[in-house]
Amino acid sequence: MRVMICNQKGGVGKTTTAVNLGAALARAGAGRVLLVDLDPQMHLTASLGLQSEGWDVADWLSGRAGRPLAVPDEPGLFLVPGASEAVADLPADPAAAGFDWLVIDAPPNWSDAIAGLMRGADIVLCPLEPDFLGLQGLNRLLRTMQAAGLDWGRLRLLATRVSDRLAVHREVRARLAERFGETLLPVAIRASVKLAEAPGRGRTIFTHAPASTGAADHADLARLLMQDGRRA
Amino acid sequence: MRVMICNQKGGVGKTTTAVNLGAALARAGAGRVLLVDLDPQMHLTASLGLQSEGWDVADWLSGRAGRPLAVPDEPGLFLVPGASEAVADLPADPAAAGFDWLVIDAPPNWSDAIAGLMRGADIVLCPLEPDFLGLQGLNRLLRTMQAAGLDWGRLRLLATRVSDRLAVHREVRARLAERFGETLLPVAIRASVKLAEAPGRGRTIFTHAPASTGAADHADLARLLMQDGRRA
Ligand SMILES: Nc1ncnc2c1ncn2[C@@H]1O[C@H](COP(=O)(O)OP(=O)(O)OP(=O)(O)O)[C@@H](O)[C@H]1O
Ligand SMILES: Nc1ncnc2c1ncn2[C@@H]1O[C@H](COP(=O)(O)OP(=O)(O)OP(=O)(O)O)[C@@H](O)[C@H]1O
Ligand SMILES: [Mg+2]
Ligand SMILES: [Mg+2]
Repeated sequence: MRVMICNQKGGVGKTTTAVNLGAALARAGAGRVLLVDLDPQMHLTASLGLQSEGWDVADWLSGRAGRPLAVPDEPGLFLVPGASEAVADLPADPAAAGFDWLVIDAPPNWSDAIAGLMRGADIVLCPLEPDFLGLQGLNRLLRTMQAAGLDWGRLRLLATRVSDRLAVHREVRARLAERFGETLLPVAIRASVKLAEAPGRGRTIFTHAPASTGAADHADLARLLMQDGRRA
Repeated sequence: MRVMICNQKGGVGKTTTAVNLGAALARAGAGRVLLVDLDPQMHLTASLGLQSEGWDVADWLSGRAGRPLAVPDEPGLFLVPGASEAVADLPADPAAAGFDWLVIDAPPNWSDAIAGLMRGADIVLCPLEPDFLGLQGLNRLLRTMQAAGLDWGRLRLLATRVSDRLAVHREVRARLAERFGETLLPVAIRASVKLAEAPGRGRTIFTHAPASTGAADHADLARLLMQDGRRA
């Protein structure tokens, strides 16, 4: 199963979702999980306290053999580290042999490489903050996907940094549910400072704060996508 | 005075700062203020409930004459609306005749146009969320500026979405103050849902929630930059 996490709107929780969904899938027994850091910011790699030892995402996309990094304290979770130059095109069908799940983190923009990886994905996961600028970002993503000939059939929307006591969050989530139906995932990621602390310690939410809402929400997300995957 | 708001890290509050700083400057009697939407997402334009009537930022940068839009309910505040295609280069010294302040909102990436506008700016304002990924984003921006031969002398850091009850926010702000001294502005923008609501009504924080912390913080920011400007 290939999950492409993307949204050209910045700061919506793409990296936070990639790290913690990957760990949740491996911990739920979904098999071997490969995280891929497609963002030249390399925040997915930094969040795990890792760095490339020579072989990185540019090699992986070009089909050059190499070894993903094992993520400490997360059995079954591996990483293709990021490269500081943006990867322009998608030369080959990137290798995922030996892995059951692929979770790709993208930068906050649009490119042919992103469109290509979306085309090959089983699930296109779009995190968004449920407010006005979040909706603007989503509308632009949908237009861009349409212009690139990508259908929305495998698109799944994930509300992030959610505080249900905020009227704007409740209102926007209700509007998303009305407009998108099952495309809006029934699981949301609540705002939790533990999620913002974990990358500072190079850990996933499961080793930093296993009893937090952040851990529960990402575990729920993994279970949901594992069911979704069987249906796909 | 030209203020360039940028940070290639996404979702740090660039657009939120541009709209409300611009309005605060005009309301504080700083003169005529021109907002410029350099982001192809066009969120600055959408936040004010406006849209381009033909003339946009691509025309402005190429020196083609045109009329900025007057922002309703904000006397003295005008907008150069965004263009949906990214502006690649910086052909001419963009016109600011007749305006006392220029406030430019940039997309979450790096380009020659952004580097060029930074070079011509009196203040380079970098909003950031005071947590680990926020710091990572800042380190990358500093490296990118250095590689482009841009000095940090006019750089000002603005902590955004701040909740002082969070240890990570207190710790990171203390580290920023220690490392950057006066480059870190003594004013911060506190987390406030009113700031996330305002763009949904096409209004600035001053007409949406004049008594909110969001309004007070942006007014403080404007006063501070007006003093900074005199010293510059
Ligand atoms: N549920 C959450 N609760 C609290 N903080 C969060 C949550 N999700 C993300 N954050 C914080 O919000 C900021 C943005 O998240 P993140 O960097 O994961 O977004 P992104 O979409 O990957 O950003 P970019 O567009 O720059 O790649 C980070 O500082 C992160 O720690
Ligand atoms: N101080 C604040 N309190 C609460 N919400 C905020 C605050 N500042 C910004 N936001 C919200 O956080 C999100 C990100 O802010 P904004 O879009 O202004 O950032 P940006 O840096 O311009 O993003 P991009 O990188 O996509 O251009 C928006 O949904 C906005 O409404
Ligand atoms: Mg990211
Ligand atoms: Mg913006």
